[in-house]
Amino acid sequence: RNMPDFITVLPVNPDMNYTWSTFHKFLDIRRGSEIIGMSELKKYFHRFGYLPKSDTNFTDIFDDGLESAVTQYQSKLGLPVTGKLDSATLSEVMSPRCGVGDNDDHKLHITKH
Amino acid sequence: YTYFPGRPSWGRTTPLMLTYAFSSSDFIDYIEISDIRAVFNRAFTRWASVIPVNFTETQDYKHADIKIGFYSKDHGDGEPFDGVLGVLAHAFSPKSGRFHLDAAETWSVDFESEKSRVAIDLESVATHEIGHVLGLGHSSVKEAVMYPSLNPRSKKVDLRLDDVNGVQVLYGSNPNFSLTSFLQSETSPNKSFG
Repeated sequence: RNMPDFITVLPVNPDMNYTWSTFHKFLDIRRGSEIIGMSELKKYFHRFGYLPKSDTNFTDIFDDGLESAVTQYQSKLGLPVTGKLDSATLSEVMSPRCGVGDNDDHKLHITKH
Repeated sequence: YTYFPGRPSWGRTTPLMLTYAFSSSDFIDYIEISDIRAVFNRAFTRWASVIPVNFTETQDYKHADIKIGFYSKDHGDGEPFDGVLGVLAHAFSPKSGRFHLDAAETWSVDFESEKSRVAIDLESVATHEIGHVLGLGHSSVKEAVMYPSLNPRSKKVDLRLDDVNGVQVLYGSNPNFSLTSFLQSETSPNKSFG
């Protein structure tokens, strides 16, 4: 039988209502699938610098842009690069984190006046 | 390690003197202020041990270089907080000095007394955000303080080589810093990373 490469325990109980706790439903969703709420995941990747700043109209479809964002995210955060919403990736996405973006143009960069 | 665009810093005056202050109005009341001050003192000292920077607490919030406060939801800087978990805190690049923590979190200075499953270690977050205040961006090294995520009820307060290398590019090395001693302590079996 097929076994996952690795198993990661999600950081918080997904049954409880915390920010990003609903993202567990995207586990192993494949490119081309449409799931209600996927746009929120896209907003997450947009917020932290993995989707272009100019993108603001997000659909619920797992499209090429999201796959690219997932790949960048995995690479940036030292995760296995699969381009998929695997357990390691979703676990990291759902983890509480700093609000500063991960890429250059999405950081809280303001000079003092 | 990474930096903010343009690699801003507070400059290389040696030693660099920076002051920090806590907001009297935007704060939490369920942890003793003395405990919070001790946590931040340890966090600032950790960074000061590797670079030639002195951090001093001041009561003069208005003129402090680094202004620390706890805020909820939209607090006027264009980066609203989001309630329990999610985003825990954020800090701005040099020389803004703004250091904001999400008041909605269950902040903890001691997991023995704070039993909440969603408790967040204040010292770990403080140490991370000071890295941003100094000019560091996020690291890809999971063990580094500057890695962006932190799970509830976990601690990550010790600087790793990636953090040290990054900040020393900006400010140089503290004359009392010994890389050999640091590496020995980093590989110590007694060191815990939460």
